[in-house]
Amino acid sequence: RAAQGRAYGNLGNTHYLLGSFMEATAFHKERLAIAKEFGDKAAERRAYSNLGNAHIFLGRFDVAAEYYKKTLQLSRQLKDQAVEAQACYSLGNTYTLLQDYERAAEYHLRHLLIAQELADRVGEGRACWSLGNAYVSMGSPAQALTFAKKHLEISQEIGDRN
Amino acid sequence: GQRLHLMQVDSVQRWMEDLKLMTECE
Repeated sequence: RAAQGRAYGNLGNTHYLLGSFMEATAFHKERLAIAKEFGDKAAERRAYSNLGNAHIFLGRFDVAAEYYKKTLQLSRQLKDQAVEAQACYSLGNTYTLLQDYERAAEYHLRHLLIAQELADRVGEGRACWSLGNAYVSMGSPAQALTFAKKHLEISQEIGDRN
Repeated sequence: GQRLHLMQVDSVQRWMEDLKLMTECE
């Protein structure tokens, strides 16, 4: 049964990489059920991330957000800050797709704080870029400028000419 | 409005490009 869970996960990933998102979703749901059966929180967390990602490409941003929230919740339980940061970043982007810029900014800010804590300059730069965009959309150009400047500073530091 | 929308899409599109190849392996 445990091997079956891993096989479902691998099949889900393979369909995802082939761009078959419906099939990927079906396999990841099976994987999720087995992870729950075993109380395997790490596998459950992975399944939620994979399900969130697949729903982005199915255009179901609302469903993706719910899966990413489950990922976030479990990453905190598992005390995995890198995954927590990634979940916040995914949620920020998902709420941008849902055009809920305030909530997007909330998650991008949470991502920024964790990236700073982890001294992840690349992550910090991405968070600043996203926050600049969110504040522009919210009609707050002064705050957007602060983050755009920070984004420039970090990009120069890490040599990201793009 | 259109310009703002394009700016918005830029950072999200970059994320989606990365996401396409992002799988949580077993």
